[in-house]
Amino acid sequence: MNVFRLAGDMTHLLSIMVLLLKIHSMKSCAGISLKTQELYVLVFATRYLDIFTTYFSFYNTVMKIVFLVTSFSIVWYMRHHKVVRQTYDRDQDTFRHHLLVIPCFLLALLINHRFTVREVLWTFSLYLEAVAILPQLVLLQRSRNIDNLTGNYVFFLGAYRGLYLFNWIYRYMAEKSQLRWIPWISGLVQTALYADFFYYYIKSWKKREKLQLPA
Amino acid sequence: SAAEQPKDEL
Repeated sequence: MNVFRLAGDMTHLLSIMVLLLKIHSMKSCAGISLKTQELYVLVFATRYLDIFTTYFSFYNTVMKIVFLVTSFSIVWYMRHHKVVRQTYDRDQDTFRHHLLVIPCFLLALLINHRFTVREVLWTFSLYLEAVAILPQLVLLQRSRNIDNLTGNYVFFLGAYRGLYLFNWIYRYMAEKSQLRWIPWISGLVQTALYADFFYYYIKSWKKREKLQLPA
Repeated sequence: SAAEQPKDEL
């Protein structure tokens, strides 16, 4: 495993820890899109179907379990925890996320590496992950008040896939890995969707001002 | 048919 891949995974883990910290310590999910969190549950559930059938490494298995358990528990907190769920911005989080699931699934049926259940679902998870942040970005844009934990959560989440891009370049060059267009293009789209957010995040950080996205 | 894509990433 190269340094970009490890840094990417750690950033991903960090983003989830930041979100859990917000939920646990502030007992709040204000500014967090339940729609995006539900999409991540679907992403991990369809990608990690091989968890009990294919063993890569201890690291790999543990990380998969962590991503599955944390994504499920975040959704549980937002829907059912008696304090946390009252802080959910239901009226602002109106993105129709089902409209992302269907086209991603159709695309995975059409464009995949091999037409098997496992390969199509894995491909679907990559396409869906690329766009899963959209409800969250829309909610951020509607929020007048973005707290630091929410801003950092989205920043780390975006940085994770950006680091994976470097990992793929490294693997292609150094390890002579095969061409992997599906994850590469999905990852590129995923990172590009954050460009606008990154711009305002870094700008506010430099000026030491509170993060606010233009409507 | 093509081989499965490697899935050693997260």
